[in-house]
Amino acid sequence: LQPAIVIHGGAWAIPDNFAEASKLGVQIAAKIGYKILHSGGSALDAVEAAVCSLEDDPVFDAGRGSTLNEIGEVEMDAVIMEGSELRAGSVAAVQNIRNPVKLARLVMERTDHCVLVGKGANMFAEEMGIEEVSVDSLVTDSARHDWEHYKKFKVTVNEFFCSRGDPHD
Amino acid sequence: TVGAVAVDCHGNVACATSTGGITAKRVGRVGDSPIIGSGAYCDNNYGAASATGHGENIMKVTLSRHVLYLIQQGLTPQAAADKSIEYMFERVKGTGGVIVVGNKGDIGYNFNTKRMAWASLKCNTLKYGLNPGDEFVSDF
Repeated sequence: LQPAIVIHGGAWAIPDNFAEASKLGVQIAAKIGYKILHSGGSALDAVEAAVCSLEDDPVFDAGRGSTLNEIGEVEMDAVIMEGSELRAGSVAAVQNIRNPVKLARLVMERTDHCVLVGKGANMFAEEMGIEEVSVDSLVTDSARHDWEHYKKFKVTVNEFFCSRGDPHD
Repeated sequence: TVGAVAVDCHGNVACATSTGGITAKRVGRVGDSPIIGSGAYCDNNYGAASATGHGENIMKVTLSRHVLYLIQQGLTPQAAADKSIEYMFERVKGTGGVIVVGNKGDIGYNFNTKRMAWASLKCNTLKYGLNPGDEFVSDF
């Protein structure tokens, strides 16, 4: 069987100044994952490595490119799943870690659970020895500018996205 | 939001999705990404899917599981991607995108937003795009 990988970097009204970097970022992630597959590696390792690459790229809304919530904090979500035994792991509203997808995989492989959220997810990350990082290292100037715009004009999330016609995570 | 789906040379499939949320979202609000069956789902019997878009609407139709259901009904991964996005819009006016790989390595993707960055790699052929209708091809 010929291995294959597909990547996405989010569906929304990607602005022109993000366009080229977005196209490049998904190509890099696809190549990283495909190299693993081509050398006989597993689909699970391939998708984890590809998503880590996207989380590390500040052009994408994940990991280093995350947004700020209404009180100026970062809350990230991730899931990973494999298709042989339908094992899955996910984390939600986790804070101050660089690669949530890695933590999701640890939930899948090191616990009897499928989902850990919030404080519990962060406690598990600490237990697993995952380094805590600062909010500043996860948020770009662009994301901070967007957040300040919301706070200044008190636009709700739905109002803003519905007016642009491109609601998205 | 970002995501990946893959099938390896042993026929095992996997999927992953990760997101940094929406600017100024309510504290504790969680979208589709970490919800198994919504943000991602896979099964070696059919394939793997990862979703992106308006989380609340994706959850209402359990988009990724819906893609695999359509493959189970006999659709190709591309047709399943097309139909699932169409279904989400028809039922809840949802917007977003999905990427799919079948358990035999067939690829599919679709989106009804203005843009979605995507890329695929199979048989050393890299394909990628951003706007509707884009499909740039290069050798890897």
